[in-house]
Amino acid sequence: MDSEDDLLQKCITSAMPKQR
Amino acid sequence: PDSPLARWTKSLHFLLGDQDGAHLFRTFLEREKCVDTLDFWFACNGFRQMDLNDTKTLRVAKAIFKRYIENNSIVAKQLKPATKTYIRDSIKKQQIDSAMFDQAQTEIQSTMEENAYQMFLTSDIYLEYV
Repeated sequence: MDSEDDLLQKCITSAMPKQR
Repeated sequence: PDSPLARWTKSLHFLLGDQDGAHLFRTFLEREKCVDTLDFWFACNGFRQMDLNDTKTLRVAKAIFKRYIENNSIVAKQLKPATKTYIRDSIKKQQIDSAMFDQAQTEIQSTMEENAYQMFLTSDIYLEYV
């Protein structure tokens, strides 16, 4: 199971803009 | 049409919607020791996309609360007490809602627009990139 920190990091990364 | 770079100066929204813009702004905020405000802003967007039926979503809400709101971090300092109380209560009652961080995100965004974003547009990091 992912740690809370991992989950948070994934959440942040998922919202970041992708390549133009 | 405007280049992505020209759009960065139009609004924070355009800057953060562009990969290079978001990256450069993040570098600037790291230097200014307030990168947490940007990570929180992205975390709020990511949280809004999560499935409320997934048990991970409650864990992420708790993680956001613990990392940015419960403590005395720069994000916590910029939020209204009522906003923090609302989120604390929602988590305590396990009443998770996609919009539960919206108000907090709006408050952080306003502060960023008034301060960090304006400073960024005159910073050497930005000017050298341009």
